[in-house]
Amino acid sequence: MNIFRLAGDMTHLFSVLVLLLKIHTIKSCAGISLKTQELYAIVFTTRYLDLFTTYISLYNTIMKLIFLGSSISIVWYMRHHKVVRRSYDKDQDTFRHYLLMLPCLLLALLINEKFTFLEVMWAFSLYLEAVAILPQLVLLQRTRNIDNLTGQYVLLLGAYRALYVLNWIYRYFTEENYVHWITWVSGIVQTLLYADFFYYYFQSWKNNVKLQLPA
Amino acid sequence: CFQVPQKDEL
Repeated sequence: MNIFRLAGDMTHLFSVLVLLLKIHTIKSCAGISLKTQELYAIVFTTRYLDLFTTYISLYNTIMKLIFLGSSISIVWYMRHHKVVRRSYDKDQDTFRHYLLMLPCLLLALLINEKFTFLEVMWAFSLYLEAVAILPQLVLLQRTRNIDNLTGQYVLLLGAYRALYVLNWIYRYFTEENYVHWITWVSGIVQTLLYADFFYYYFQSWKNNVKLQLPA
Repeated sequence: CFQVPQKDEL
């Protein structure tokens, strides 16, 4: 495992920890899109079906279980926890996320590495992950005051994606037969979606003002 | 038979 991949996994892990910290200690999910969290829960459930069929490493298995468990528990907290659910910006979080799922499924049926159940689900999870951040970005744009933890959460997620792109470049040049077109294209699309957010985040950081996205 | 590459990333 190279340094970019490890750093990518760690920023992903930190993003989840930041979100759990906000939910557990502040008992708030203000500014967090339940739609995006639901999509992530579906993404990890459909991608990690290979937990039952393929063993890669202990690291791989543990990380998969962490991402599965945390994404499902975050959705549960936002929907059912008696305190946390009250802070959810339901009226602002109106992105019709289920509309994203059908095109991703159709694309996965058409473009996959092999036409089997596991491979189609794997491709579906990659296409869905590429667009899963959209409801969160729309919610951020509507929120007047983005709190620090929410800003850091999205920043860490974006960093995780960017580090994975570096990891692919590194692996392409150092490993033989390392080619994953589906992962690369959907991963690059996903990273580009963060570009706008990155720009405004660093502007606000540089000028030392509160993060606000233009409407 | 066509072999798909191993998926060792998360």
